[in-house]
Amino acid sequence: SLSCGSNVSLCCKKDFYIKFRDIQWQDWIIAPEGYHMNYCMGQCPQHLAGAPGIASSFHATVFNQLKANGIHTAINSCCVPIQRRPLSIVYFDSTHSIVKTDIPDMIVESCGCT
Amino acid sequence: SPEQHGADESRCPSCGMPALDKGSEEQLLTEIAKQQILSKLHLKERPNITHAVPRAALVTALRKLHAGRVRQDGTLELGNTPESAQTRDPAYEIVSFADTDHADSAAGRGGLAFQFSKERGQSLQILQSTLWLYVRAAEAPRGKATAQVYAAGPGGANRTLLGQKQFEVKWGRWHTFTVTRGVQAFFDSGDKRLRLELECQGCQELAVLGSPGNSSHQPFLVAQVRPRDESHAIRRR
Repeated sequence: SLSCGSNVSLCCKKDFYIKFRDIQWQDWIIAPEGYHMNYCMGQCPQHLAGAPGIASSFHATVFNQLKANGIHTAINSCCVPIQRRPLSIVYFDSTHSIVKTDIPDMIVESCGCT
Repeated sequence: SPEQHGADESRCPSCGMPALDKGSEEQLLTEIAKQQILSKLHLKERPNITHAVPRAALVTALRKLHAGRVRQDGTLELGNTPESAQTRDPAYEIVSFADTDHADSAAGRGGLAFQFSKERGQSLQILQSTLWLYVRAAEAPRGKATAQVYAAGPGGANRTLLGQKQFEVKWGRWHTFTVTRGVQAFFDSGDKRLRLELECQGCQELAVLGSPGNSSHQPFLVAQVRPRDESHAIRRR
């Protein structure tokens, strides 16, 4: 999985971090101090399609069927998250109780082509 | 479509949308992130914090929790709960501080009130719930005491015993009471405020601290909660 740089045009992971202080959310979110959202961007040429990840399941089967039937020229492979991790968050809810929860699949760890 | 990709650098290669300028893109992504967090926490909007919980009370409560480790600089080191990180319906922990300015607390009956926000129609399973109380002796500590925690019904009627504990009287110490059953009954009911009452034999001279002056000893209740998945219920026919 590639990390996006200035000269990377292929499918890669772009780091994107939001500091809760910058959006005035630090008064209700106790921890962490920010959110590493990240996202995927870049090109997915045909030779990269079918890279491991979520592609190795239902989607891969569909795309392989389409390729086998020669319909692939009409379809582009997409650059999508293939690995994500949860975000642990501690915050005040509307009744000023403190809540700690793990939200699954919130942080993009790596990207790949479908 | 394929025509939109390739040489045309002004278009997003992933989705064919027109490219945004850097400022607008950052603004859009921030907005998406905000909406994503609120939606995952089942919140329509960010909670409006009208009064802050005293920092000392917050730090004490978090230090008592196994997962929230407080660093020297006061920030939190967070760890994922292994089980909840893998499931779609994660368990979460709630810490609620006793409402010390509420009439129940002022009544002198050892009354504590806790308020929880409830989502309409959501069924919750209480995995474990513990009441934390800081008890200190007014005079030289001696002997053992027995404390009981009751859930009070509306208007103080129909009290239910939730837990009982015998402990050594010390100068000042935190005590825990398991109140899982009572908290589950509360979440199954339509009430918004959980009222608990304390009784103590052999420890009339003890004080349960909860006044604003003793914010680091403010009583609190911890609950591990999981949304109840009705689809997994087993029925026998």
